[in-house]
Amino acid sequence: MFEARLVQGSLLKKVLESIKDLVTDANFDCSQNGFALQAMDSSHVSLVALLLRNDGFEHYRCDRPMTMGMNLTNMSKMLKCAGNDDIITMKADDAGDVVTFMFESPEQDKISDFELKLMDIDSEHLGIPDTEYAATVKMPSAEFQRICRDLSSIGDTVTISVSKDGVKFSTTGDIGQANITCRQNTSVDKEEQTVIELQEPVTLTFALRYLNSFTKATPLAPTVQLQMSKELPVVVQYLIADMGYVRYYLAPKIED
Amino acid sequence: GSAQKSLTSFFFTK
Repeated sequence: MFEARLVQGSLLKKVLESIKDLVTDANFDCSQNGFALQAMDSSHVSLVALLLRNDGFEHYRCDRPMTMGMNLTNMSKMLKCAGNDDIITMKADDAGDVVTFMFESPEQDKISDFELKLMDIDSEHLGIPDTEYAATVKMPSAEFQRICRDLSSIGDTVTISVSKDGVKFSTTGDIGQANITCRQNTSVDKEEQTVIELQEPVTLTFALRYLNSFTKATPLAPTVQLQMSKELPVVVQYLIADMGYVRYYLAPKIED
Repeated sequence: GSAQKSLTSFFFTK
């Protein structure tokens, strides 16, 4: 038996919006620790990892680990039927082939249940080693979203260069080129600022199409963290307050 | 030109 009740149901709606553009079908892994997912996009150059810890739910029960395969487009259709203030409960039997989403209005005067058919999905689980990254950038998530969106109107790829002075985003396209530099913010009173931790300067190039998909997670967190090392996939992480994270990995473009 | 490797070449498959 799996049962998870989330008073802030809008969080689950936002989580789904943050992954459904990247992945169509995915296995959710439910365990005593929480509700998790790891999935690659169809071209296998990007990966999303989600964790919602058990203690972030008002009620959480998972008698034995289970995998629930869902079509995310269909899951999204159902979650869109929940009000933003609704409480969402997910329920599934151990041997069942459906998951039930129950929506309760805050005044408890409307209760809905939606049953989604589960599916068998073959998926590769990747082991991602813990790595010390050469550069870590924390910046306002809305700023990162804006930069990715703006640059994708000029070019298809972005080169991200991190030095001790700041982080530079550059692109080139048919119409010209663009550079945006965010300097490390030195004012201490600003909560959302650009902070750089640097072991050594690093420059990597990525497809903007994927980064733009990652920024669908912007409503989940005020800050985004980018971690980069030479010739390694970038990690783009959004922390979900008191609950877990949505983390994306993207392979860099490498010169032939 | 530039190429993009699969993530499976960076991480190991479980």
